[in-house]
Amino acid sequence: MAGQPTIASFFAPA
Amino acid sequence: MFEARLLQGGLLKKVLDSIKDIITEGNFDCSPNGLSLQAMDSSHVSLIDILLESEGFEHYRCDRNIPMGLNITNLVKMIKCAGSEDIVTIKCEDKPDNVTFLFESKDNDKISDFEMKTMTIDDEHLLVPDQTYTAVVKMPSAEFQRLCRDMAAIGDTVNISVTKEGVRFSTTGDMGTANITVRPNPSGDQKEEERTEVQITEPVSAGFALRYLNSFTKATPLSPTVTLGMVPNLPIVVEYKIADMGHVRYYLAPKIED
Repeated sequence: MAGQPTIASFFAPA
Repeated sequence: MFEARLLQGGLLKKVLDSIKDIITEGNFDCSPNGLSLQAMDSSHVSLIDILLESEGFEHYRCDRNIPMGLNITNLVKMIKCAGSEDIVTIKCEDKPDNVTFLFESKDNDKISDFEMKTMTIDDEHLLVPDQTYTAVVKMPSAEFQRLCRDMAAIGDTVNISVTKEGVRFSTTGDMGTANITVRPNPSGDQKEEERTEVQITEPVSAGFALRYLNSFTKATPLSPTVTLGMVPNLPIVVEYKIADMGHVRYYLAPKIED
């Protein structure tokens, strides 16, 4: 099974 | 104040159709450059990025940056009241409590105005870096839509592998497996929007949730082509360009092997 990370774990807050 | 007049009101309906299944509210940012929106789905797995450039409007006036927080479900209900050929004008004050939508029929024989309450939305903006994609695939949007739908009938996650030979979409579910390979075909007699083009610097492969990719394909009526951009271990971007106007882009985090 593969986990689903959030998008915020790839892009920094603006 | 903000005032924008769009000759193709039907475009607004298509833009809303492309996001209404993913987000329920969002801040439309009005700026001198255009109308934009950035919003995450409720699970914060994907990010929507919309830009409607000021040049694409017949008339556009924006004196300062105005965040226009709107409930998307209600916005869809209001915009549905416009005819698909209507001219739509969006108006609000600098610190709006309400936004006015004015619909004019093409023959100018019917004018309607709707006022909608704004809401304060405290959302987190993310910085999407300008990056060079390791693999870029441009393909007919209808074909991508069909492919995502077919894959979702078999499994929940699709593995997308791009090599210079083409793009391979694979999925596995309880009933079995499915693989679809789309090959680049830039040399035939096809029109540009019917071609599949692949540009890569190195092969890339990653898994993505089909539920989200399927939602993204609701943007298909906006553009005859879709562009997928991939970088190893980073979100995929699925971009629908809106002619002379801007884009709807979706970013989706890849699945990570445990």
